[in-house]
Order: sequence, then structure tokens, then C-alpha cells
Amino acid sequence: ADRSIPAAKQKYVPSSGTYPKGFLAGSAHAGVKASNTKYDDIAMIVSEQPCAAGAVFTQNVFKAAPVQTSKMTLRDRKGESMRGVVVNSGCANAVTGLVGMEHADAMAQATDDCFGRASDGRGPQTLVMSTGVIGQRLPIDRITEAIPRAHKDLGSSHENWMKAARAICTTDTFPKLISRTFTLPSHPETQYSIAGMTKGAGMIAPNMA
Amino acid sequence: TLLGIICTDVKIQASSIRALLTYGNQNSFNSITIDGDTSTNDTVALLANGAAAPEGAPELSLPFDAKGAVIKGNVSEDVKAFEHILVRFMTDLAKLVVRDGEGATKFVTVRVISDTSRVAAKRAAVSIAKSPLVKTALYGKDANWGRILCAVGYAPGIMSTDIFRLHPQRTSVSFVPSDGSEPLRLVVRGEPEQVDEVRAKEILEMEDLEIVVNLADDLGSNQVYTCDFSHEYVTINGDYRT
Repeated sequence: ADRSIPAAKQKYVPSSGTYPKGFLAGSAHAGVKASNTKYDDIAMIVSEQPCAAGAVFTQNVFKAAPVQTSKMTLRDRKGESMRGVVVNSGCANAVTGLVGMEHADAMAQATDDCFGRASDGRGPQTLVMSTGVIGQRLPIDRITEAIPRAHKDLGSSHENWMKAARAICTTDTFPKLISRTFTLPSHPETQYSIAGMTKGAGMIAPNMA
Repeated sequence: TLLGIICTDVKIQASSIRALLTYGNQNSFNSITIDGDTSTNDTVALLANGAAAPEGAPELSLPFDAKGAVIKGNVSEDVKAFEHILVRFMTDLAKLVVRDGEGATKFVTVRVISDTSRVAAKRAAVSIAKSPLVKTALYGKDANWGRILCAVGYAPGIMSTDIFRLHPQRTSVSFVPSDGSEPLRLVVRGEPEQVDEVRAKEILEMEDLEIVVNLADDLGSNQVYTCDFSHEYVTINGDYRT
């Protein structure tokens, strides 16, 4: 499908941004959904140095494999020494059984391999997210081949962040990306940044914890 | 499915991130609904690498008691400031999701005021925000306040008046336009107003709209963000898998 942004929505898409130091964004095309022949559907957001991380997850009882994998990763690492997030759109990897769990783990490991796996024996340093159709298996070979390309694409520019924000979209009509700067009371001379991307469109009534 | 990735160069203690994110999530992503369906994949992550923190700056950390609960009186000014920034940031991200709900043409804030509890207010707000009949009326620019009250009346727990003490004769409904002009009162303390349909249409033509339901006269309130429900939603989802 054509992914041009509707005129009424263009005002919500930023043309520039100020992004947090030490974070990089990248994307690549894997063709997760067969009908997608040209748009990036793999996104990678990483910290150049190990970082702290946390997440909230759906409370739906049928938790997708990447949800289960990412929960375990955060539990095993206590949220410490994380590197980033890898996302695919086009297939949710939900209700895909043990193979789905292996696929989610393969995505995390393929991303870790781009940086050199941690030697602390505490498992992956990457969170995995998937979105799309439920009940279908990931074309995992295409995804693990695309992940190093997303890694090569990493950068800190607004274009890098915007491409990644676009790559996580499904039926969204525009990429959702916000960035801001701020200071904290104890050292007002230091400028900090926060940036975030999100996607939604349908099956949206979040109840995360 | 809702996905979110938030990154900051503040230095935050790993064990505090989850609490900060959980707090921020409650009034942002957990307060939106497009179609009432909770996905199998919803995930929002927060990553903090401390890359902008000056040398020797302490990491932001929440004080926890032995049971893992935050000791609210001991929260630092830096944490309070960051928490405020994070909540606003997450709310703005969540609002973007609503603005791009499948087939959505309107962004609707549903605010319910209750003198019994914020839980009652939230349940009533969610019930309105999820109602297909309310949402189709919004799409059709029909000031059908009866559907709004109907949705309040069957909200989980509301029917048990011992718990939430909802009094129909004390309930009021208004549309608040986004341009700052006078709200349109539809029901005042259980009595229907003579609705100016032209004015109602004017308000419903706007992209942004607020529905305010006052379950009594007071003060606990909660809000949920939603959108209208159009033909396009059916078109998109009629063949999503294939």
C-alpha cells in the first residue's frame, strides 16, 4: 500500500528533533509481510554503551513470544546492562508456540551479535517487539539477515529516528516520534534529552503492567 | 498493537525505571482506547544511558521500602521533576496513537468527575470511550448524549450502587469545544437540556472534542482518550490477515 502521509496528519510529524546522547536508531527491509516489497519493517534502537531499561507489557493472557522473551530478559538482567530494542512489523509472532519463542530469541541474539555478545552469562541484552498478524510464524531467516543491515544503518540523525519510527508502523498513517530537552533541579546547567516513538492504529486498548 | 520505545540520556537506577514507567503508563498509554481490544503484544520500554549526566552526578533513584513500595515522602526533587516530564511525554505519545486510530477523524477526551472515587470515574470514562454507539455518533456528528449516559450506566461496578453510589438525578453531561468557547450542556443533574443542535453540530465538526460527565458535584476525576469509529475501521480490519 502507498504510505504517503495524509495531509491532515502531516502536522503531527516533526521535521527535526533533539535526540538523547549515545542512542542510535536504524532500520532495514526484511519483507516480513509478503505484500511489503519496499518499506523497512525492522527497526533497531540501541545505546552505544550498556544502559538501564524497563518495560511494561500487555496483561493479555495470550502473551506473544517477544513479550515473554523480553520479560525474561529484563528479569534475568534486573534491567541492567541492556543495549537496546529490535522490532519487526508485519507479524506479531503471537500464539506461535515454542518456535515463536525461538524466533524471538533469535532476533535478540542476532542483534546482540552486532555488538558482540555480553560475557556475563545473563542472556540477551536486547528487548524484542513484534507487531502485526497473530498466529503466523515469522520469516525468521529474512529477519535475522536484515538485522545486521539495520545495525549498519544506525545513526543519531533525525532521519535515522524517523525511519525507525516508520519501520515499526502497521496500519498507522504516520510515524509517531517526539523528542524534547529538559533540565533537572540539581544541575540546571545540564541539558538532557528524551525521545520516543510509538505505533498503534488498531487492537488498541492497552492494559499494561 | 501498541508499541513504544522511549530513550533518555539521564542516568536512572535500573530498579527505579520500572516504577517510573509504571506510574507514567497509568495515565497515558493505559488511558487510551481505539477499539477496546487489548493486544497480545503491547509493550512500552524505557531506556536510560546516563550519557548526558555530568561526571559524578548521582543516578535518579526512588526510595523503596522492604516490600518494594515507593516511600513517597523521600522522593528527590530530580526524580519528581523527571517523573513529571515522563508523564507528559508519555501522554503526548499516547495521544498521537489515538489521533491515528484506524479510521479515526476525531480526537476525543472523555473526562468523568466523581465524588466517590477515581476508580469509578475511570471505569465510567472507559465505558464511554469504548462504546461503539457513542463512537459512531461522534463520527456522524450526532449529539447523542443518551448513548453517553447509557454507557456510564453499565460500566463495570457502576451498576452496583453500593460501591459507587451513582445517582442518575445528579449526573450531568457537557461537550467542551476545543476552541475555548462555551461548553454545551446536554444534561444537567439528570434533566435534559434544550439542545441547540446547530451549536452541537459546530462543536462536533471540530477535530478535537471533550466530553465531560459529572457523576455528582465533586472532585475526583479521571480521563480517557479515544477517537470516533468510522466506516474506514471496518474496511481496514475486514481483510487484515489476508
